[in-house]
Amino acid sequence: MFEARLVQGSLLKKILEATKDLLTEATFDCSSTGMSLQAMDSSHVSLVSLMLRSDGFDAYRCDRNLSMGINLTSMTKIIKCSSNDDVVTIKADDNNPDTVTFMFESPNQEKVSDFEMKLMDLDTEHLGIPETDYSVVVKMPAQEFQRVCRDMSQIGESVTICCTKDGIRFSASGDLGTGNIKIAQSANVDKEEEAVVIEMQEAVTLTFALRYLNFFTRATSLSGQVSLSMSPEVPLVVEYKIADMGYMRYYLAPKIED
Amino acid sequence: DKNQMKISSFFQCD
Repeated sequence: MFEARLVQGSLLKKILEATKDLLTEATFDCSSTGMSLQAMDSSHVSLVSLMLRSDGFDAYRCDRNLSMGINLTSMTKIIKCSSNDDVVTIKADDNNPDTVTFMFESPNQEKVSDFEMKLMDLDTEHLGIPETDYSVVVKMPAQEFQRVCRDMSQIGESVTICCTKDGIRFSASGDLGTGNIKIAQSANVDKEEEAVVIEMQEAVTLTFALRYLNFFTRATSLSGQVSLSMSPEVPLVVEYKIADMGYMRYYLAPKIED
Repeated sequence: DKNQMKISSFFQCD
């Protein structure tokens, strides 16, 4: 028996929004620790890693480990049938292993819906992600990062991110010319969410495809802040924390400079 | 894109 109840049901909508450009199907792994998902996009350039810890749910029961192969397009259709203030419960029954049920309850309990969705047999690879001490970790407002990625993609297909102790510089070039956006570390801020904080061991310069970074910024509604972790010649990690529950992380392989 | 590296060349299958 698996049952996970989330009072803040709209969180699932945000999570699906944050994966929709990268994934069409994925396996949700459920255990006593929580629900997790790891999947590469079809081009194997990026990897999505979601963690929702069991203690972040309002009720959580997982008697045995369970892998649910989910068509995310179908799940999105079903989750759209919930209202933003609905309580969502995800249920899977050991006696009926080919389906998962989503139950939506209105806050006043006057409307209760349930939708049973067919599960898929997915043959997905699970990648081991090594613990890494990154050369640079930048925390910045998620909306600011979204804006930078959007603006840079007006100029070119790739962005070069150069991070020093002074700040982080985003550069793009294309047929129309070049663009640079430099964001300095915050001197002092009243609100933690508005801060730009750079933790640096050594300066790093890496180039990434903006197409993917823009897909990642679909997660902006999940968190006020985003963190970018970089080391030379390894994938960038873009992390959005999900308050009191876990995270949505994206890994993106760098581009090789010409 | 020949300059784009694959994520699978960094992380191994479990």
